[in-house]
Amino acid sequence: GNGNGVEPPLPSRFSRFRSRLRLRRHRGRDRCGAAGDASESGKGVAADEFAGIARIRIVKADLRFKDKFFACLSLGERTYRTETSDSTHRPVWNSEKKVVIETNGPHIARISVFETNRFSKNTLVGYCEVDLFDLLTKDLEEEHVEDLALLDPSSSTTTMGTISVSCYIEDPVETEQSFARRVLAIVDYNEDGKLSLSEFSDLMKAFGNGLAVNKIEELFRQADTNGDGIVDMDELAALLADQQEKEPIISNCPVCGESLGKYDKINDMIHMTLCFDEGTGNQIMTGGFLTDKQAAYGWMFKLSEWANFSSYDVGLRSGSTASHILVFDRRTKRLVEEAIDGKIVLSMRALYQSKVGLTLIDSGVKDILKNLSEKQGKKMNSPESAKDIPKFLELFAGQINMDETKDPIESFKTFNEFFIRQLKPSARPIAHIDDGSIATCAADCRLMAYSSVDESTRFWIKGRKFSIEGLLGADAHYNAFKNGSLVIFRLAPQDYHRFHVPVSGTVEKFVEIPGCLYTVNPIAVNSKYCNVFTENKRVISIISTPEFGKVAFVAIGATMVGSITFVKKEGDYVHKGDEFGYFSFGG
Amino acid sequence: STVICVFEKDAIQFDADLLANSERSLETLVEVGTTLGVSKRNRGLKVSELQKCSIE
Repeated sequence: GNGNGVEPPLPSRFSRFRSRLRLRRHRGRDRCGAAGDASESGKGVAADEFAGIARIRIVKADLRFKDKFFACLSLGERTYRTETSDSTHRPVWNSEKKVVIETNGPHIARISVFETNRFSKNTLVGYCEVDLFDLLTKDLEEEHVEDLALLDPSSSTTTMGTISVSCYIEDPVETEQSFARRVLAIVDYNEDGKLSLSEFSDLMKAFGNGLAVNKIEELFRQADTNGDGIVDMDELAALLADQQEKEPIISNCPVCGESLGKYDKINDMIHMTLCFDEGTGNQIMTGGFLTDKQAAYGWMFKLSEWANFSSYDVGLRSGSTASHILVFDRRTKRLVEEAIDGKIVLSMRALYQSKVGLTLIDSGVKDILKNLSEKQGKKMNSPESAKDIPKFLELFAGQINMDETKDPIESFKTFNEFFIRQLKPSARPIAHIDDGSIATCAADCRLMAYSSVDESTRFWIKGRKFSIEGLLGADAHYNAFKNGSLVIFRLAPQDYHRFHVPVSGTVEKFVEIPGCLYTVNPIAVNSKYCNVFTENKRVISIISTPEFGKVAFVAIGATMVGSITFVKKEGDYVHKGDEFGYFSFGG
Repeated sequence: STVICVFEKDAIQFDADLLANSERSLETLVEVGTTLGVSKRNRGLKVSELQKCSIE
C-alpha cells in the first residue's frame, strides 16, 4: 500500500497518455539540448498535441424487423462500411476499424445501420453517435462492449433497436509495440522474433533512408541494450520510438510511400500502423467513402468505375460540378451529404449552367419563377397546406428536430406558419453573449466566409457581374465596404427560417431592392451564367456597430421562398443573437 | 433563401475553420449563435491599451 492503507486512484487512460507524451517531449528536448527554457520544460502537453488510435468494433445489432443489413462508421471525412449480413433481425458483423483521434480533430463517430435494397438506394434504418473523447476519461483497462440505442432517423425520440459497439483507445506503448512487431516481421526471415545484424541491416535499407554501413552498425549496437548480439521486439520498439524523434530513420511510410515527419513524430507511427492495418487485411470494414450516404449507394453505383470519393477534391467536386452537394458539419466535424432530389439537380443544372438555360432565363423564366413563388405563397398560407407538414417532416427525417420547436405541430394552421416556426429560447445559445467584439452566425445554414471579395469570387461566387456595389445597390453602399469581407449564410428548406443579428449595434436603415427569384443553391451561385446575388429580390439593412464599423445585412429571397419580413425597425438597437426577421413562402 | 453579411475591409477575422472550409469551396453547417469571427479593430485597440498600461 501507500502507507495509509488507501490505494491511490488509478490515473485515467487520458492522463497516462498525456504523461507518456510529456515524457517523450522531455526526452526529445534533453537530447536536442533545448531544455534551457524553464517555463517550456515545466509545461504539460498542449491539448492540440494529443493524438492516438481508437479501435472501434461494430459487433452486432438487434433490430425490429428482419432484413439484410450493413453498418457504416463515419468519423470526420472518412466512412467505412461492414459486410452485408444475412436476412435476420439480429445481424452480426464483428467488424473492426482503427481510426486516429486528435484533440482538434473529429471525435464524434456516427454509426448508421442500413437495410439493403436490390435495385434502389439502401435505406437508413437507425443511427447513433459516440463521442470518442468520453472514452479517454473512462478508466477502461479492457475492451468492453456497449449496447447503444439506434435512433429512428425520422424521430429522435424513438428507437429502432440497439447496436453493440466496442471502443478502445490504444495505449501508445501498445501502438509502438504492435508497430515494431509488424516491422520486425518484414525481415525476420527465420521467424524467431529477433533480428540479427544482417536482418537489421535489411530493415534499415527497407526504410529507404540510405544509411551508411557504419551508421547501421551503430544503430544496431544502440538498439541492442542488453548486448546479446540480437535485437528483440522490445529493443526495436524503443529504438524506433526514440530515433524517430531524434533523427528519423523512417523517412517514408513503407506501405503508402507518403513522406513522414511533416507532423508530430507520434503521428508518423500512428500513420504507419493504420497503413499496415489496411495492407494486411486486419481491418474488416471497407473504406474510401466520404459520407455514410455514399457508402450506402446501391449496387449499380458501385459497379461504376467512377465510384470513388476523394477527400482531397471534395471541395472542388462540390457545388456546380458535383452529382451531390457535400457540406461540413461544424459540430461533428463530419462531411454530410445534402438531401436534394436528383431530378431537381438535373433541372437546375439545365437552367442555370448552360447557355440554353441563360436564353430561357432571358426569355421569360424570370416571370415564371416570380409567378410560381407568388402562387406557392398563397397555397402555403391556406389552411389546406397544413396537411403537408407531416410529409415535409418525413422527407427531411433526421434533419428537423421538433423537440427544439417552441410550439407543437398541431398549433400550426398553415404550412407557412410551420415554415417560420420559432425555437425554444434555450435551443440556440449565443456564444460570448456579452462580448460585442465577437460576431456570431446569423442563421441555421450552410456558411461560406471570405476575407475579401476577390477570394469569394475565386472560390465560390461565379456570376460574372458580382460586386459589393452590385449586391448592396447605390443607397446602401459605402466606400468602407469596398473589397470588404463577406459571409454567406445559405438556408435549405428544412432549416429554421428565422435569421438573427450577428453583431450588436443600431439599425440605421433598410433598403429594398426588387428583383428575380432565382434559386440560391450552389448550382446557380457557382454558375458563370447567373448572377443570383446581384439580381435577386433582397432587403439590405445597415447596422452601425462600435466594434465592426458598419455591417451590411442582406436578406435575399429565392425561388418559392421570396417573402422577407423584418421584426426590427430603423433606429432600433439590436443585440447579437436577437431575432431579426424571417423568410417565408411567397413572391 | 440566403443572408449575406458584408463587413468593412479588415474589420473582422473570421474563425479559421470557416475560412479553411470556404477555401476548399466547401460549405460549413452552422447554427445560429455559434461564433463567426472576432473584431480586428477591437483587438488592436486592446493591444494598444495594454501597451499604454505597461509603459505607464
